[in-house]
Amino acid sequence: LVHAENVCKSFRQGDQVIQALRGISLDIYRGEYLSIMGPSGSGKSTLFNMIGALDRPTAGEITIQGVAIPALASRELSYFRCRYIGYVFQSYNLIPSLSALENVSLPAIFLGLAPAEAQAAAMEALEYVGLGNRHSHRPGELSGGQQQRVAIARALVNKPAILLADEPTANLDFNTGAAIIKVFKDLSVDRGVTVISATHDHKMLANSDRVVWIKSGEVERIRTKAEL
Amino acid sequence: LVHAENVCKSFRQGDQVIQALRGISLDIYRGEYLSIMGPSGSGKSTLFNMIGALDRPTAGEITIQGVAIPALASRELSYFRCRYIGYVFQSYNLIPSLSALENVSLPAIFLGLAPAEAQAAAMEALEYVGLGNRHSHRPGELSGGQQQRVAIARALVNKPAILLADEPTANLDFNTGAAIIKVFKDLSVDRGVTVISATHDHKMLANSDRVVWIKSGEVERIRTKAEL
Ligand SMILES: Nc1ncnc2c1ncn2[C@@H]1O[C@H](COP(=O)(O)OP(=O)(O)OP(=O)(O)O)[C@@H](O)[C@H]1O
Ligand SMILES: Nc1ncnc2c1ncn2[C@@H]1O[C@H](COP(=O)(O)OP(=O)(O)OP(=O)(O)O)[C@@H](O)[C@H]1O
Ligand SMILES: [Mg+2]
Ligand SMILES: [Mg+2]
Repeated sequence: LVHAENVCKSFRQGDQVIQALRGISLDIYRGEYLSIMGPSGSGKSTLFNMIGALDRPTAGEITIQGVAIPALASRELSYFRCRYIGYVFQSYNLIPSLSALENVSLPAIFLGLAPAEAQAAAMEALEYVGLGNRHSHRPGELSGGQQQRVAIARALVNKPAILLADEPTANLDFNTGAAIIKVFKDLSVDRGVTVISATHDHKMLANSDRVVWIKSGEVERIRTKAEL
Repeated sequence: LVHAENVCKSFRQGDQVIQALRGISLDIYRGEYLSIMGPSGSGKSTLFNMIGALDRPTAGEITIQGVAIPALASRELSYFRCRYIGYVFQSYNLIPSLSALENVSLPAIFLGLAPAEAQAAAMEALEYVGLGNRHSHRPGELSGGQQQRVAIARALVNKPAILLADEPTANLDFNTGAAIIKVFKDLSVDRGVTVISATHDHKMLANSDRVVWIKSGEVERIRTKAEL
């Protein structure tokens, strides 16, 4: 489904150049559950931004279903992302002035659903992550882990083909984290959603079809579940 | 050092009342390393806000060294917090427009140090967490775990008597997290700093003198290291 070919990304700050990605080549198959692990600063979120078409590589190529994502026009790209990819950002990126329900409704509204339909879909997603009773609260009125779950609900509301989850259980206790991992696994097994998750959470390993370890912007090794 | 007596905290939103803390009573001793664990939404950050004098209890009392914190005048309170308590917030609360060095310098400047002294102390703290070479970068130019470590450096810059760390290793990989836990342990053992850390990270248990489990706003149980 996703093909990365020698993807590089550099950031330049004055005289300093940070090589965040140094030639990542990787194929990600439809319906698989792939975990990406690696030390802090190794390039996981940067790679996510590439796959999710939120940023452009400095060099190399990313295609999703054979389509070179940067080649899409801006409006097409926004629609494509909203329709097919659910994002759980590492910092959640919730809108502070909106309630949980309004935050989760946004992708559905952007996709063209009527407000009542968008709200119904958002409520369903919030209940799925155990936060239906907190729908009227703004992010500042929710715990860290509750905010994280709102971000997860938002990623699920449009029933995406690809779920990009950046450290989705970082602020969750063991049981709440395990419940979320199960949600992801069920999406992968039952609905064929391709789950790609950056994580430091070793609970993810048992549920992954493959695990990719990244170090200093390069693929260090890839293991299938059988090999773990 | 810290005495909490039947501390309650409620949040009211329209018709809904959330009882975040339901009568927490707890003594925290000088120089100990105390971990607070509990499910998402159980009240850990809320309790931190009480101990750290960032919010007031609805009922009950908090004292630090016998001083009832809410009784202090505002300017005294700000100075007390800045001088004695280092905070690592769950959402880091870094200022996006400032560099890592400027963020970490702020508490030292607020305490009255000259800018050059504040910068030197900030650089030392950044190097201590392995980020001296990234001092000129703003939070948006750092990875999630790197931002977390900047927040930790900021908490350490004034060499606090109490370190309040809310989920300080949530976004760190195993090795980076273990290195930070060691920093905290060394502060506790070598310098008598009282370390109070909310965490979902089981690596913390081996290093804690005591662990308090919180559930639905109440102390569920407390165990010493020997009892674990
Ligand atoms: N906008 C930027 N400008 C400069 N450097 C950046 C920028 N974004 C990321 N970097 C750097 O690129 C490297 C990779 O960052 P990335 O966020 O991908 O790491 P990560 O693996 O997600 O880390 P973590 O586990 O801490 O979240 C890091 O050294 C980071 O500081
Ligand atoms: N400002 C607020 N208004 C309303 N409810 C709040 C507010 N702050 C916290 N709460 C609620 O109080 C409860 C306790 O929140 P708290 O942030 O202390 O939990 P926590 O144990 O830190 O959770 P996590 O592990 O997810 O960070 C939660 O149900 C939360 O939604
Ligand atoms: Mg990251
Ligand atoms: Mg919390």
